[in-house]
Amino acid sequence: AARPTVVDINDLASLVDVYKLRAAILVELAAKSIQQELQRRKSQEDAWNNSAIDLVRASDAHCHYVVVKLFTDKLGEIGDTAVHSVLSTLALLYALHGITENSGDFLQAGLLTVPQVLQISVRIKELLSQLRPNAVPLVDAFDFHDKKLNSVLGRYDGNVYENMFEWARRSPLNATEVHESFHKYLKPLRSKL
Amino acid sequence: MNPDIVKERQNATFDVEKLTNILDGGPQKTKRRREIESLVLSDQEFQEEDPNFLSRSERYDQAVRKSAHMILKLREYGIADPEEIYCYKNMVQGNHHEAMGLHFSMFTPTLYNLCDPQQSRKWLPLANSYQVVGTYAQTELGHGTHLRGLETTATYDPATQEFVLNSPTVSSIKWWPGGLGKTSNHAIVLAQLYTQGNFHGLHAFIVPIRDTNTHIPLPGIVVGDIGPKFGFNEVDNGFLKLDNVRIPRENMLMKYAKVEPDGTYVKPPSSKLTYGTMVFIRSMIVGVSAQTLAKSCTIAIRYSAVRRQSEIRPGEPEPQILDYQTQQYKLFPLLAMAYAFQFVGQYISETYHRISEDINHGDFNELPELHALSAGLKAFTTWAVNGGIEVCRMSCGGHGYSRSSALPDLYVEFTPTCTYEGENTVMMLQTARYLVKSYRQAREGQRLSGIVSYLNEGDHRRVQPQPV
Repeated sequence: AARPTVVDINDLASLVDVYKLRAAILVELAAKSIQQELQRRKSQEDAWNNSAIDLVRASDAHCHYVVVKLFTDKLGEIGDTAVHSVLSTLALLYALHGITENSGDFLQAGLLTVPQVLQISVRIKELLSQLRPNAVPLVDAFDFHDKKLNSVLGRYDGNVYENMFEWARRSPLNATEVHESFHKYLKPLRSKL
Repeated sequence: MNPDIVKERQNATFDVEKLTNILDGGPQKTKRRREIESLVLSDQEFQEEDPNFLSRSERYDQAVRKSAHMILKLREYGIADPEEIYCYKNMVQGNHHEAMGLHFSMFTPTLYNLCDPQQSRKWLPLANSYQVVGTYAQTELGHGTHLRGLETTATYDPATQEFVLNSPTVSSIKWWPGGLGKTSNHAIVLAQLYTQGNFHGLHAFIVPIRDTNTHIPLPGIVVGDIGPKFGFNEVDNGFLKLDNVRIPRENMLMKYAKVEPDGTYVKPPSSKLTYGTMVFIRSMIVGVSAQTLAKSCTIAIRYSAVRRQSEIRPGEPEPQILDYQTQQYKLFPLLAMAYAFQFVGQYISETYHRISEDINHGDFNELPELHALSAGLKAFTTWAVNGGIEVCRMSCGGHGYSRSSALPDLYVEFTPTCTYEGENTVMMLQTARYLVKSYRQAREGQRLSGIVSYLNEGDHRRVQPQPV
């Protein structure tokens, strides 16, 4: 039998491995579900439909593995150490957060233990603090021009409140100080009461 | 400049410009993208009233005005590279879509892919000069991703050498195609072909739907806008009902499949031909997922840097809400996801371009895996981003609910990606079909290649958890 691997939750390559095994196990689980349905003399189509939930889970796990793997591979292309460092933190957060979001899969498959999942939660909090100083620079790097973002809350200069007020004042409803509905309905209402 | 956000930028531990270069694919790409964006920014003709303050008709009108101007300017600047066109359009459109979108993304590319030489000589100049403005009509009121279920028929009449296009039932009315309602005067209609009494499945036909001078619908054509939607306010998604409309035999797109004048059907060389277009569109959607989540994170994180609220330690000034662990836990995993999806988008686009040459030379080897992967990733990323935008919106509190935040727009313009170009569950099952097939091949001892090769690793070694 092949040598069992030891998961190091701080090592991206190790996490890629864990995601890969989760995907493989879920694919196998879906394939076996179809097989069992066929053994119960279901048609191929019915066997497939009766396993659809497992099949979607398997695809989801496969895609998740691909995303984690591609992110990790991309790091290998990054030459600048400071950029590499912040992207590595993001990649680690993405991988560990994915595990906590799908911890049932990893635990059921025996890929991780409960204490380890708890350890991952602690590690995620550390990564949040680690990322905090770079949060705004990381979104600045997307380089969206204000015109393209078209968002008062997301303005580059951060002057949100004055611009939100100015935006609101341009609302068509404010074209007149007194909206015509006052004279059409509210005022006549009084005379009728 | 808001002092909080200035301070945030002073704390950076990396060079933002270098990361931007990586996201663009290099410094030159960044430079060129900014050049193209400034062409739009400096163009007075693109000044507009905030769409949020306009009626639906005014929004459609403004969008068509901008599209017409954009077409002229792209010609004037000589911008022809698809990526640069895409960048220019993105800047023009902002967070919205345009009525002529399908003319560019589906109608014209389908002419290039499926016209025979004679048809190309006729239709491409008309499409490129906008004498013909077209859309791509496949989905029907009662039928979507399952193509065999489409009901529109095209029956060949050898006596007149014409096809008769018909919508036999209400559920067969074409429904949803962008630009169909009020903009287009032609449509590529996907219909089930019958000739010599035999059924040959789905084929594409060019159908005139409006007079090219008066724009009035032609006889037998019932066409219009399907009405207001969750978003896509600038786009006249339309309906099309065909009442035994006759078109010449030459209007069937015949680069591959053919019908001879006497009605004889000639099969296409390969059924995989339509895969390429699907992979292209789905890989584009993965890129859109990344960009939309990046925008949402930009809005929510910058706002969280300037918004101060409540207190962490009694008596101290209100902290930035970005200092709350719960706010970080909402937004930072999404930020990580935005970066992850940027790189996935780059990978799948590069892979598609890399194997496009193989496809053109008839080598389909890698296409099945890429088709399966692009279907799965389209579903995986759009579902995740759909939820992510909503988390960003909520993390901005009440202000996220205002249209001024752009988050409602981002949501309503993005969420259709979960259902169009293949409903996501169907996409996931397509990927699953490939995975199960690969798994069985591996079980039979076949060596797998590509990204599914992990299924070869046999008994899925039990991993020993690290002792805590």
